[in-house]
Amino acid sequence: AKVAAAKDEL
Amino acid sequence: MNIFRFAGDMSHVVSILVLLLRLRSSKSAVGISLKTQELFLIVFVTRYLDLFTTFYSLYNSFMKVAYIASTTYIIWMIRFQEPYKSKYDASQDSFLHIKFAVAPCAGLALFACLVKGELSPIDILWTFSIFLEALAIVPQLFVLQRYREVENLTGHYVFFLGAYRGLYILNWVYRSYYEQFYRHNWLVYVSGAVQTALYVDFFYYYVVSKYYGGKLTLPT
Repeated sequence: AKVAAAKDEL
Repeated sequence: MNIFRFAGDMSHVVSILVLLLRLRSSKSAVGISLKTQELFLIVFVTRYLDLFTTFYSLYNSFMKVAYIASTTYIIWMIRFQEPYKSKYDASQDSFLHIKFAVAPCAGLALFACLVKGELSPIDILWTFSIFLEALAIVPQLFVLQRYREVENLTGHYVFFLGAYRGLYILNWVYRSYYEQFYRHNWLVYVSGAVQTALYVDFFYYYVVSKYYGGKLTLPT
């Protein structure tokens, strides 16, 4: 699945 | 993980350490905005709810907990611990009432999520935190402006925080080029750009003062 920008960022 | 994102995160960590050092070394919170710290805590708590739902990496989870814990500690120091408590001057930190930052961001987040069809509370709070983070530094910038002459460590604190945001923009550029499964999020980009733009003026005076080796003084 595509990860939306910044969802996995801090 | 890429070099810009990691450098950004480290810059964020350094900024928090510098702030703690600044508080401890001067034994006062004069020149530090408690409001900014409280806004950051709201940002972290609402954004990092995914700690309970999604596991990204040990690094990611550790940093989230560290940001929440360190910011809570800083707020506790300024609000309840001596000598910070009695030296903290709330009248110098009066700009931007918390509710006037929170309410518009909450409204905007609700609207944005309705449009995007993301209706889970976690998504709405995450979007809210993206907007609120852009505003969180504003009270701190106003406190700097009030005292005009910026104490060394306080200047470094704001500098590292700004560097973190700037590096995150480079990180998004990098990711959009090199990551196959990457989806743009324009709300994040726009609020990230706004947030970084707020630091530009401070950066200019910071760099000039470092270049000439003088004190960091902001114009009236």
